[in-house]
Amino acid sequence: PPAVVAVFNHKGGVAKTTTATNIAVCLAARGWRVVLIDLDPQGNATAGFGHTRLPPVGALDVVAGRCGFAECLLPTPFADLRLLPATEALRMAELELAGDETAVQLLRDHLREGEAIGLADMVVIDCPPSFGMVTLNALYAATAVLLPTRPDPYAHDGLLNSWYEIKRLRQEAEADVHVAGILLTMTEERGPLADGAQAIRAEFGQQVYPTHIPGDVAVAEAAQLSLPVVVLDPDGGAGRAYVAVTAELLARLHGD
Amino acid sequence: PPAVVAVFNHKGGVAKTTTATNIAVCLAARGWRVVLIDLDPQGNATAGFGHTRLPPVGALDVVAGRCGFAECLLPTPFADLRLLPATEALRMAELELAGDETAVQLLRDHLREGEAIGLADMVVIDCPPSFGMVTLNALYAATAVLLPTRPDPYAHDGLLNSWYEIKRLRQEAEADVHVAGILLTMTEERGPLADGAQAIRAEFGQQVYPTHIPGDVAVAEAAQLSLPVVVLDPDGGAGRAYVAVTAELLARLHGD
Ligand SMILES: Nc1ncnc2c1ncn2[C@@H]1O[C@H](COP(=O)(O)OP(=O)(O)OP(=O)(O)O)[C@@H](O)[C@H]1O
Ligand SMILES: Nc1ncnc2c1ncn2[C@@H]1O[C@H](COP(=O)(O)OP(=O)(O)OP(=O)(O)O)[C@@H](O)[C@H]1O
Ligand SMILES: [Mg+2]
Ligand SMILES: [Mg+2]
Repeated sequence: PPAVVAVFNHKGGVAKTTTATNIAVCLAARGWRVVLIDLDPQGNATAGFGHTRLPPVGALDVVAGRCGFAECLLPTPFADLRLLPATEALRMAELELAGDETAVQLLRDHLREGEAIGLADMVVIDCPPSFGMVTLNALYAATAVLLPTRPDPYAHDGLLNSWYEIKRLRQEAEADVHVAGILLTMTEERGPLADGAQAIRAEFGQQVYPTHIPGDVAVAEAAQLSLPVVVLDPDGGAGRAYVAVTAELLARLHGD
Repeated sequence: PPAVVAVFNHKGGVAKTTTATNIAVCLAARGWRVVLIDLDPQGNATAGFGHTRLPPVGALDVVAGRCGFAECLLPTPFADLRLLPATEALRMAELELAGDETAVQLLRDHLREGEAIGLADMVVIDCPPSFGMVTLNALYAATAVLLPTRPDPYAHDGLLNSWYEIKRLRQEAEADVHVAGILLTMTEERGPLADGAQAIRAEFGQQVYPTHIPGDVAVAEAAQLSLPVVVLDPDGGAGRAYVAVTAELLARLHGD
């Protein structure tokens, strides 16, 4: 089955979507057959590939068994990268999946036993900033979770919460997802964000990727053009950093 | 009953908590008896008043009827400002409240008919970055909703989604909450964020507050010290702006 990387942090606005999208593009550029799954009802990753309206069928339909994995995949402008899009229906997913203990494993069953096996080498999942049934589906399906965090005080709290939530899943619910590192995003050279970055490195040591993603105006410029920043400005701060982080992620996944 | 202002945007990381906290402090400084309600399971507003651990009883207990409004309120360092804190239990609130159509009105009943009437002139609610039962409780209870948004492409999408979700609530569900304006946050003078701000002003006109909240390093410095930025640096960019926006909000609430 494919390696499945969930990109998660309970805190909002820490660059989960920016990270998931750019890493998926970089993995595909290296020749891996990649599927990016957008599990966020906001649909930013789906919009990031030019879909101004969310498609009628997508990720929740696969999770709920209404549609096969292969038939819901959309092509992207990048060879070897396909998208399982967010849909409007994701907004009601928490209610649709509530109350059914087994519903947390739906996506896992599709990715680990179903059709996905022949279709992709790597799956990247963009998670919403919440910790409900949708995120649980991602974390049960994932073999690894990447925790992006902006080094500010609230996001630092969010990182700690997310870290403990994942530990609890592994211990109590026998989920096998392991943390594939902490990625510092939107960092600055000086000031409170630089202090925050140092504090997180001191606290989490090797878990933090050596490469951080600097604040870079090209990220918003790229989003305006529905392009990943690694494509719009590969030699810029964020572009180069995402290329380097993809290599570091692969090294961690393969246990180097 | 008190005026109830929900601070909401489905998009994560747009300064909902920073805005709710600073406006609550400014309103209290003007002599209004204010209660800040933290409905976000992340508990950033609660941590923002120095609570390193979430208290055992709080907002969800009031919503679910397990605790009276008055007995759950915590004092803050600011006279006339009290906090109804987030608790760990909020993490399971979506599941606890799911499946019960009437559960969306629980907070509204407490704020409009219950004890809150004698206790506060203004209530400010910090919402999570999601659109489930917890946020619905806030929007049904609110008389007005303030929509903070960072002028970047994803948050612009989030603003449009949030705007339509509120319109739909008013039309289909007879909620009486009205939009009390759009607040541009973390803005810049030039570049894509300045372009985004201009686009939002062109699209929403008078709905957008004349004052915007500039990007200001003092916001993260203040969060590190568990202080609102209007207290740490009242003469700085964000500090002055939040004071001005509070006056603009009051003018909109009183229909000037
Ligand atoms: N390296 C960067 N430099 C500058 N801005 C950035 C960077 N990374 C992300 N951003 C900006 O920060 C905002 C938040 O990023 P993004 O939407 O990817 O975060 P998220 O964690 O997915 O948010 P949500 O919690 O709402 O899903 C984006 O609008 C983006 O423009
Ligand atoms: N005017 C500003 N200047 C600089 N940074 C800011 C400003 N306002 C907010 N921030 C930073 O942006 C981050 C996000 O703000 P905040 O946590 O208030 O947003 P939020 O919408 O409440 O996020 P969530 O969706 O996770 O609840 C904070 O860590 C804060 O440091
Ligand atoms: Mg996102
Ligand atoms: Mg918040």
